[in-house]
Amino acid sequence: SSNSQGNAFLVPGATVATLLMLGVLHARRLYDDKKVEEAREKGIEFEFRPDVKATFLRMLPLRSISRVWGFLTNLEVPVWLRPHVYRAWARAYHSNLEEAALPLEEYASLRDFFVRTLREGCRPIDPDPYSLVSPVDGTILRFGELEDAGAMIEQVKGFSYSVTSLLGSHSLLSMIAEKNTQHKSSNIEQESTQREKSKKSWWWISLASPKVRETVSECPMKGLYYCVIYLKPGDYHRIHSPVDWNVLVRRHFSGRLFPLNERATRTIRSLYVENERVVLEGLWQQGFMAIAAIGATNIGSIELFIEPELRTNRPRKKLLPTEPPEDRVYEPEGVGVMLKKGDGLAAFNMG
Amino acid sequence: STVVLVFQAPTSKSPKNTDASKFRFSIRRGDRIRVGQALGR
Repeated sequence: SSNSQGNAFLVPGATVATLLMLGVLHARRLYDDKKVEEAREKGIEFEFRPDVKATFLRMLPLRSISRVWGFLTNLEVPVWLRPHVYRAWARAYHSNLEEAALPLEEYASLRDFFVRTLREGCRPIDPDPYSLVSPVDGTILRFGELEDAGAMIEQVKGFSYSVTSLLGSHSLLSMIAEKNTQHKSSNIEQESTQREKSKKSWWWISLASPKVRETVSECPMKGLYYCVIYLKPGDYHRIHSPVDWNVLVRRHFSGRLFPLNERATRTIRSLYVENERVVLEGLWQQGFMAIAAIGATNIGSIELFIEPELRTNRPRKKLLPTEPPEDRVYEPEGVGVMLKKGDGLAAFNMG
Repeated sequence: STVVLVFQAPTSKSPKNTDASKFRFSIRRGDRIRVGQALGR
């Protein structure tokens, strides 16, 4: 009987101990985040510093965890429970429920709620024809001008990644950079050998079209700019078009699914060039334009409204950490898909 | 999740462009931004 009494206390004891431990870890996490927030307000920036947790994350089956999360959040919530679940989510992640386009009962699952649209007029598009607008809601992490296509973007102080590793080595950008050098040296035979060498590659074909070539040649000497925007879990997660532009190609990197929060950017190297991401490249009136949508463990899915059949966060067939990216050229070649400033373009989703 | 924009725009480095046509950001690091708000002009 003492044995069975011992067992009777085992389960509740273990449960209480686990909850206590999780509580302590969460408190510690809140304390760390508060410290980072205070430091940021003082203008102090933490340097890049890998830690044990980052190494540990590399061993975890993050893609499976992400897919299980997607399965759970896709489960249908009973209608009577929906307002309570979505209000709890909104409270935890500071979402603004007033802006949701539909009554809360209409969202069948947390995943449906997460990718909600907003009521008409909630996001007015800046009317200035010379403005470039934000494609998402979020926090500005970094922005600036780059020397050239080979330039580096700082992930955090002390660690940078190259634009070509983010967009891919076959990026239209590298071709424009080449044309810039050709334009400078205006060496004609170099251009014809270039055509021979890369007759097959898509961007040479797409550049054959007059519209694209005139856009590229009209702006021989432009600056190259970038902007990095972080979306918190409670933010509106649809992506809109920043300008009027033609989307010529989509490039999908299956990659990894590390978390993308503030701590991860300080401790995991090459985060943005290792994680699963979808890159859209094309041309606007000033030249090259690209948007890279980068997934994370909890938000591993990227849905394109211009290519609904694209699936991301697929179960990994091979254990290759980095498969080559998969390109798709949008028809008609050289013109692609035309989007107006503010048009809905894509959406992140959970799992 | 994170979105990275990379784009060409007029810069004051090229001889043809006057400073007036150089692209300028209208944001600061750490700013909260919403869809449709200008990042620069």
